Amino acid sequence: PKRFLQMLLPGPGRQPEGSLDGGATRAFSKRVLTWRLVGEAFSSQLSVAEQRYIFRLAFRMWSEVTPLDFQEDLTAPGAVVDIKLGFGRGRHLGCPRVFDGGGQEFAHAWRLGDIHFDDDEHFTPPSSDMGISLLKVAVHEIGHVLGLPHTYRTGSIMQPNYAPQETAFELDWSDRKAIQRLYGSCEGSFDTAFDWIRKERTPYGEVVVRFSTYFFRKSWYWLYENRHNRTRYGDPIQILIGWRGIPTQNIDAFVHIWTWKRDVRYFFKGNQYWSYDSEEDQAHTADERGRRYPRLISEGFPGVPSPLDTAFFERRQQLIYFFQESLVFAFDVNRNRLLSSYPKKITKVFPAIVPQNHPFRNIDSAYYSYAHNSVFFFKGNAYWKVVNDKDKQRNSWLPSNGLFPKKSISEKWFDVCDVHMSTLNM
Amino acid sequence: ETLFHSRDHSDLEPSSPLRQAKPIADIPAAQRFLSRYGWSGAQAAWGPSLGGPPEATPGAALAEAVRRFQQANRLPASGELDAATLAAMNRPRCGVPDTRLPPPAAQTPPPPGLLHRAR
Repeated sequence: PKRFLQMLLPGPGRQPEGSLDGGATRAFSKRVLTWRLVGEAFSSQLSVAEQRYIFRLAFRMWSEVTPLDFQEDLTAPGAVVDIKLGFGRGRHLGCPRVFDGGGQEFAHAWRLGDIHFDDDEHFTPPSSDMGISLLKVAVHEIGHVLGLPHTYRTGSIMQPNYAPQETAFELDWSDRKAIQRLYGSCEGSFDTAFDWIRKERTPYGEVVVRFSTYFFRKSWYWLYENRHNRTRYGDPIQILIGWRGIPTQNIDAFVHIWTWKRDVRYFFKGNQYWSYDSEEDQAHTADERGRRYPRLISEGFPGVPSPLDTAFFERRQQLIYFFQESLVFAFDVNRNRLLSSYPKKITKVFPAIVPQNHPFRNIDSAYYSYAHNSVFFFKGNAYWKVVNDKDKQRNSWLPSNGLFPKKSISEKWFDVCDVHMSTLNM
Repeated sequence: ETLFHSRDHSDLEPSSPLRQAKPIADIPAAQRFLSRYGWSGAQAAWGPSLGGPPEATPGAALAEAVRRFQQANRLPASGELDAATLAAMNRPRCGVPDTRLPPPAAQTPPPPGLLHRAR
């Protein structure tokens, strides 16, 4: 009881959680938070493994939309674990707020990170459509511990009343923006970004071309759903799981050569490159002449150095631009050789529109976006957009291939957030 | 002794599987609800639950609290404890008190075409 009493006293400048004039308030200043299902407070309704899995998933769902990472900690002294979860009935766990039995109040969260679930409720796993989804309640209560108050906005996970879920629930746009107002957007550099083009046949037999946007970082990746302004639910995923036969981390570049005669996709890492089979969704083992992959970049692209920083295919010119350090190499895919006037300084080929506002060297990724019909240079948290035809039509004075001043990647592509390694392959 | 349990375990309710919450069906229970979840009452919304009757909320103040709760739950703001209001009070809910709702303008409208699809 002493433990909870001192939590009720509002901290300096803080309202006790849930006070009538409270609002959203950031609760933690560090980036990695630890949590634990308290050993003497397991539920009697689900296996301990299932309870822990559900909580791990609940934390992961917040981690997918915030810069926070959550790690289950089973060894540190209880007092240093940031968020402790436990089940109890009636008078429980030394908590001054007594549970009322099955129905009505099903859980509550305390300001300093304790979350209690009323074990008189019928909590069920995500796969069940009976009872009360433990996952949904856990995501709600974690939202409180992170600083979010109740809202009656339809669709929000922070509504005070439990809404039986029709489909698998996710954090919607407004909940994401609410938590990002407290903890900021997700930043970080990418190893490569690209649009994956694929042809599909509609039920009426027409061939349509669709594209998906991918962001790669270290050993994981996100699919970005441009029409929903967010990453795919459940991402990031390990590269190992989603892409068969290419290196499982730290990809340098991706290039899709797409002309009337060719439709090939290459991944580059170090001094080698891999060809990827879109139909079979795996890397080729050999090319049409039987030469095995991976192959040396110096063999497949004579004159191109390695390792590369990045590369992209310019479809109209049918050139691949390879980037290394402060230089860019233009490679003619039809003659299979470098243009004679290359390499050149990146700043010469892609001049800054605003002086000194330029990535200069070591570009993380040169990404042609079909959603925006533009090339973007990514470096660190920033992107520079390359002048395209539409820009030129509007302002003819713009230099060809000029770079607009840098902006923040997280202001254009939302919710590309890391998760803790321990939850990466959930 | 583990972190939470009192030495004599008096804080552990004997687990009786049939424990059901008492329905909120009369004014005292509704007053307790409104006070517990921050809709009324001088008692700190988020304080220990006291077993005894809530501070008697005078009629006008009770009606006002009921009205606020009804508005938030998109019920006719009559200030009366009608059946729909009592039903809303009895729905499964989180125990954290409700806060004043942000003005509607505060919500950033989601971009068009947002779909909720499975994970």
